[in-house]
Amino acid sequence: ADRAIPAAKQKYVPASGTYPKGFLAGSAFAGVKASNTKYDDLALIVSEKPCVAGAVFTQNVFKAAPVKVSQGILAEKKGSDIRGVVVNSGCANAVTGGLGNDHARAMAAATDRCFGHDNPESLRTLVMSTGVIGQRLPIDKITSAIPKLHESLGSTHEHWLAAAQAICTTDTFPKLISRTFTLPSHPETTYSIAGMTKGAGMIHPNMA
Amino acid sequence: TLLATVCTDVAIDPQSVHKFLTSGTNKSFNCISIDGDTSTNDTLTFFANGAAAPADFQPLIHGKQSKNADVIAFQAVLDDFLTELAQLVVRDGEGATKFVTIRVRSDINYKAAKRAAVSVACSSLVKTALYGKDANWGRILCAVGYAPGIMSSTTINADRLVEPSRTSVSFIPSDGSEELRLLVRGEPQEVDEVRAKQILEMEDLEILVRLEDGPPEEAVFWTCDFSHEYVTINGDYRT
Repeated sequence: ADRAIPAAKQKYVPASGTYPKGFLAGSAFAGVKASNTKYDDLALIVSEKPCVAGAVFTQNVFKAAPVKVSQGILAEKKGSDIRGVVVNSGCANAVTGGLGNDHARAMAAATDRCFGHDNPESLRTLVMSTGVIGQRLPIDKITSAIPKLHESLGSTHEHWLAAAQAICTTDTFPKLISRTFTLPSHPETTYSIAGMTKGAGMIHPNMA
Repeated sequence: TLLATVCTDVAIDPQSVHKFLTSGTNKSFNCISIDGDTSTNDTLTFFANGAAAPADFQPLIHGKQSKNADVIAFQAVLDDFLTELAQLVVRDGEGATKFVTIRVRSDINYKAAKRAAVSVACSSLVKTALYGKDANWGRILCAVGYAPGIMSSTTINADRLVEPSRTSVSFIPSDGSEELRLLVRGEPQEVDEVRAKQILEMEDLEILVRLEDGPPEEAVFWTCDFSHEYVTINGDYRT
């Protein structure tokens, strides 16, 4: 499908940004959905050094495999020593049984290995997926593309924007914002915060 | 499905991340709806690596009684940031032509206000009326009246949550011009059709529902309209 951003939505896409120190973002093509033959559908956002992390998740009873696996990783690591998050679009990996859970863990493990961490019992990368419910991931395509994804990492605005685009499904524009701020105790120190999101349908979050 | 990732170079205590995130999410991503469908995959991940923190900076600890100025300041930054990010999702609602803020004020509690706001935001009839640019306040009121917990009279005094004679509905134009009062304390107003049309032509619109006399709790929820295009997009979607 044509990915041109509608004229009315272009004002929401930033031309530049200020990104937090020590974070990298990137994207790559895996071909998760058969109909997608050219647009990047994998994204990776990582901290150069493992860091503190948390998440909130859907309360839908049919939690997708990446949700269950990510919850498990955060519980096991107690919110510390986390590297980042790997995301695929094109398939939700939801209602996919035990194999779906294995595939979500395989995505995390493949990403961990890119950073020299090879312990499937103690994963450091969270996983998110979005797309059709009830279909299995083409996991070989994804794990083969993850090293390329690792090589794509960078800290420029273009890297962050590419990652924001790669997680989109029916979105008409990538959603990325960033800003700087200070805290009262050290007003001379400038901090940054950046975030990306996706979603245009099946949206009524009730996360906890 | 909603997915989000937020990163910051502030230092945060690992046990406190969840409190910051829950507080922020409850005022932002948990206050949006495009179509009332909660996905199997919704996730917001958050990372804090402390890379910009000075050597003597103590990681932020979000305690129950925390009045630490840094904690308060960071929570405010996070709340505002998550709200801006969440609103982008609503602006891209499938087939949407309008960005709608629903503000409900109740002097009972926040929960009562939020239930009413969610009910209005999820009403197909309200959303199609907005798409049609029709000032159909009756549908708004109807949605308030059937909100969960408002019709039920088991554990909650339902009559107290919403009293028709104390209910008012207005449209607030996004250009800062005067409020259009549609219903005032249960009494329908003579609506200036021309003015209503002007307001409904704008992309952004606020619906204000007042359920109160006393000092109000306020719930704010964001949604979009419901158009033919939404049906086309989802009818054509192939699994």
